[in-house]
Amino acid sequence: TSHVSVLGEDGSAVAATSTINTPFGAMVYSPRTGILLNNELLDLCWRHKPGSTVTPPPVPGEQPPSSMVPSILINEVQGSKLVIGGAGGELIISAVTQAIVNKLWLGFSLTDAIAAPILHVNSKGHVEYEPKFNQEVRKGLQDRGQSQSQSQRPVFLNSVQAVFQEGPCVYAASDLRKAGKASGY
Amino acid sequence: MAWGHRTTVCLVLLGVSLGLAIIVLAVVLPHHQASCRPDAFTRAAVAADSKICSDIGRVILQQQGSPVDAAIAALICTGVVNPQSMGLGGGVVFTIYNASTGKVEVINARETVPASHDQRLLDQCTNALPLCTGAQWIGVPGELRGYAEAHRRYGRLPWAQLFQPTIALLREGFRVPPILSQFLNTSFLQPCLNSSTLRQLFFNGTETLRSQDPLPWPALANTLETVAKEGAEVLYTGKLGQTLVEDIAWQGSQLTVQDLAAFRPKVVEPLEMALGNYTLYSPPPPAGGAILSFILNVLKGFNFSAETVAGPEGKVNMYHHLVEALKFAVGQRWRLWDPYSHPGIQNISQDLLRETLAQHIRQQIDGRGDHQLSHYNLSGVRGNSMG
Repeated sequence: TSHVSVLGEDGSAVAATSTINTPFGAMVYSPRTGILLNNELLDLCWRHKPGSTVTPPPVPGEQPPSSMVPSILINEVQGSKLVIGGAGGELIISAVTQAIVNKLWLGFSLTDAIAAPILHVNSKGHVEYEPKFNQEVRKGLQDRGQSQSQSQRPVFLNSVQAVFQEGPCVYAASDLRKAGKASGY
Repeated sequence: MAWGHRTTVCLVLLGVSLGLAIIVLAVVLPHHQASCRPDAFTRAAVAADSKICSDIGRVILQQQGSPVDAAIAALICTGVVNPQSMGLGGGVVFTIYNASTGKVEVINARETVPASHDQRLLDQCTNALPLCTGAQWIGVPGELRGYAEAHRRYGRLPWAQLFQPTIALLREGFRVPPILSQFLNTSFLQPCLNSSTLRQLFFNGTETLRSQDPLPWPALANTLETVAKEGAEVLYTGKLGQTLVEDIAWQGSQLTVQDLAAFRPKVVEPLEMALGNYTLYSPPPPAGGAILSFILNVLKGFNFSAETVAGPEGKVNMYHHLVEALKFAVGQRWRLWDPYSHPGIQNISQDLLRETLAQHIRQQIDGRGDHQLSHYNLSGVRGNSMG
C-alpha cells in the first residue's frame, strides 16, 4: 500500500491511498502490459460478524473491507488543515491514529509525529510494539495488565505521509521508515 | 494661501500614513515569517513515499496542476518506484477537499470481486497466509478508472501530462530503488517471487536484482504511453485490457474483459466527525474511516495534551487509553463490509461516529489492561490483516 498527501496553493487538498495488498500482490505479472496484479480478495477472509464463524461467500462487484484511511482534518477557525493517510495493512489505522494524536494534541512537529515508534493491537487483543518504542512506557503498560504479543511482528511496514497547513506555513512529511521525502515550494 | 496650507497638511498626513504603513509592515512581516519553522513551505506540498514521486507531484503543482493532478502523477510514479506496494493492477481511494466550494468528496476505486470466481475461495484463507499469492485472489483492478474519475472532476492539466514524468523515468534507464531491493531480497518473499511470473522482471538469472541494478521495464513504459494517449478506457474496454486478461489467464485467472468493462468507481460523501476544533473527513466502508473516527472520538474525551503526557506516568496513562480504544476498535472492524453488496449493514458504520457510543466506551475503560476479550467484543475475532 502507498499513500500520498497533497495540498495545493488555493488550499484544496487530496489524500489518496492505493494498494495491491500484500507485497507484490498476487505475484501475478502480465508480461505484455508490465502490470502487477493485486490479491485484494484475500481481505474477504476477515469478513464475518462477531461471534459467527461463517464467512459469507463473495458477491460479484463487492469491494473487500479495507484499513485504508485517506483523511483530511480541517480547522476553519484557525485556518489549519491536516492531510494524512498511511500504508501498512492492518497497521494503517494504528499508525495514522498515533500520528494525528502526536501532531494535533501533543504538539509534535509533523515529522516527529510520524517518526515516533508506534504500538498496535492485534486481533487477539495483544499489544505489538515497534522496535525503539519507549521501554519505560512498555513496562508501564505491562504493569497495568496489557499483554504483549508473544510472537513479535517480523517487520513493521507502517508508513504515513502527511501535509499540515497552519496559516501561511505548509509542513510536509513522508515516512522515513520507507525512506520517503516530501517536496514543496 | 489657504490652498497652500491645505496642501501642506495633506502632504504631512500622507507622509505620516506612509511612515505608519512602513512601520506596521516592518513589524508584522518578519513576525509573520518567523512564525513558520525553517522547514516550512509557503505555498503547496506533496508527501509521497519516495522523494522522486513527491518531486514529480510538486512539479505538476508548479505547472498549475490541481492537487488531484499532482496526486495522480505521484501515484503513477509510485507504481514504478514502489511496485511492491501499488500500481495499475490495484485499487485506490481518494478523499478530496475543494477549497472553492468547501466540499469534500470520496472517490472509491477499490478492487471488486469478479463475476466469475472460485466458489470455494474463502476455504483457502488459512492455507494461503501469509502471502496469498495466486491468480484466484485477483480483484478487478480499479486504479486507472479511479484516476480518470478524479481527473474528470478535478483535473486541470491534460491527462497525458500526468504520465510524462514517469514515462521519462522508465525510458531514461530506471534503476532498482533501495526499498524495492529490500523487498526483493527479503528471505520470506524470495521463494514466492522466484516461482512466480515476477521472476522475469525482478531476477537476473538466478539472482534477484540489487539496489541500483538496471531495471528495464519497457512493457510498463509502453502501457503508460498508451494510457496517456488513449485514456484509461484502453484498459477497461480496449486492446490493453484484452492483452492483460490473456496474459494472466494462463496463470489461472478467471478475470474477463467483461469484469474490466463493468468496473465503476463510486463517488460518495465522506464520513464527517467533529474532533475538537477540527472536522475529520474520512472514507466510509469498505474503507476504514469509521474505525479511525471511532478511536479518535473515544480518545478526545480524555483530553490528552503535551502537559498531560509530560511525565512518565502521564505517557503510560495515555498509551493505556490508546491501547484500550484500539482493542474496542478491533472488535468493531466487522462493520467495514461493503455496504453496497450487504445492504443489511448499510448504516452500521454511522453508529461508530456517535458521541453516545464514544461515551459508553470511555466508561468501560478503566486502569486495567487485563479484561477478558469479551469486554471488547473481541471473542471470536479470527484475524484482521486487511490492507
